[in-house]
Amino acid sequence: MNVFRLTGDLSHLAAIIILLLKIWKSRSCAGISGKSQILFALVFTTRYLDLLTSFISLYNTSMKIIYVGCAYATVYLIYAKFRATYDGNHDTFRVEFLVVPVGGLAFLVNHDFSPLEILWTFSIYLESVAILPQLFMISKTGEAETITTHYLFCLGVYRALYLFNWIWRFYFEGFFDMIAIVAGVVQTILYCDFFYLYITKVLKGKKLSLPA
Amino acid sequence: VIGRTHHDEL
Repeated sequence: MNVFRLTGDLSHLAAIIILLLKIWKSRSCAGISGKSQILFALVFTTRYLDLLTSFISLYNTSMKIIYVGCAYATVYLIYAKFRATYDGNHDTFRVEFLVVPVGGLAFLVNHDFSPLEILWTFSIYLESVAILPQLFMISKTGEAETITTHYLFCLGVYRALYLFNWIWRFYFEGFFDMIAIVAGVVQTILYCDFFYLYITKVLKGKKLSLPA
Repeated sequence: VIGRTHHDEL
């Protein structure tokens, strides 16, 4: 555990909590892509199956349970409790275009051809692109609530911090995981455009709106 | 350590 990994995890946790609270307090999931949230629930489910097979630490286990629990709670709020506020007309990204290729890639490029390892690989690849329905939705509507941009910022910063964590681990532990690193780079790059808008607009007190 | 022997990250 190093400072990048810890702050990355906390940033990830903050993102998840911000989104849950935003929906809960406003009693609305307007502007939130339910498809991205289903993909994240799928990501956590397939990655954390090792909760049943191995114990790393109390920190590791509790964070995994919190992430999975919050992911399903978010999906429940969007598709059940506050379904009336869900903006399905703008949430039109075709997720099969992500899930199918990612599934195929997980079968082809993995560390070990075993069920748990393929599912872990699938979750890593899927996570890297799972935000696309949300970004697509924002590009369609041309705007995002400020609280939604805080969520996206924390979520993007988390993987960027993991990149520094992997550099640290490579130098100090000789640890090197090509699959996680490549997927993490892709994931971070997808947020770059958003980071630019967040820094130049939201942090200066303006609402995030895209030119028509 | 090349690759992943166990999943210690989140």
